[in-house]
Amino acid sequence: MLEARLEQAQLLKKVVDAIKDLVQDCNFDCNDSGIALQAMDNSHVALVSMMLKAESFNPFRCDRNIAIGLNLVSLTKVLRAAQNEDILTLKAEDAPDSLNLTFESSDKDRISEYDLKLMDIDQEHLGIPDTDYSATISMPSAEFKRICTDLMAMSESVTIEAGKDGIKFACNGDIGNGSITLRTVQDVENKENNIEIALTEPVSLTFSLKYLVNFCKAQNLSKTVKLHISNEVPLLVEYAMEGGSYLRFYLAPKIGD
Amino acid sequence: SKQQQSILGFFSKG
Repeated sequence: MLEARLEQAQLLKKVVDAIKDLVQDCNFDCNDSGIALQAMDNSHVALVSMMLKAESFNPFRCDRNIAIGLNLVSLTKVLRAAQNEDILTLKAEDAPDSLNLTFESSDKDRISEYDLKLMDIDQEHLGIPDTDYSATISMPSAEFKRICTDLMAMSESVTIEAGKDGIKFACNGDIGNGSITLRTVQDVENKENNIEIALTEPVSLTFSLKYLVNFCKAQNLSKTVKLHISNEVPLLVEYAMEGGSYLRFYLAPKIGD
Repeated sequence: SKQQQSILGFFSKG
């Protein structure tokens, strides 16, 4: 059986909030290393890969592989009843037809308990190849969100160009064009303001802004975001959480002239 | 113009 206790419900609330507009029905695959989710959006352009490591829970117990088939809209309805600071416990049997959730207020004067019906979801897993990306950019997640939102007002697509002089986000729309160039920032006092660019070769790729703006809903999960880019392969946008947990989004590029 | 690729063109099934 699964028993997983989170000190603060907000972690799960934020993760589900960040992905529920991209994917609807998906399995939470539980085993002794944690809770994983992999799902594509309906148009097969983006892929979500979530890993909530056992270390992010206290305690975490799951002695078998358990697939918890969830509708994220339904899960959101239940999670709305949890306060951010509530202690959240997930429980499920080995072959579950429901997921038990309890929310305990931090001063322990209220316990809410819900059982959510599960679904049988036949989900195909995709093999994601290990990639040595040509460019890895680490930046404040709020900055990335602002760039994507600003450029989406002008265009459907953004071209991300990483070179030795920095990283450029450029778009071309009906009303004109725009670009934002970022250079390396080293803020010793406030490391979360850093912009780090690791480059092995220059890259330039075009992506749909609609999806990038959607990924930015994960901004609350982490103060920084990492973009991993190589020519001709999907972009990886990664939000890291405490305990080695992460939320990753892969986005297929737009290719051609 | 540029064509949106599918993620399935890059990641293998199974």
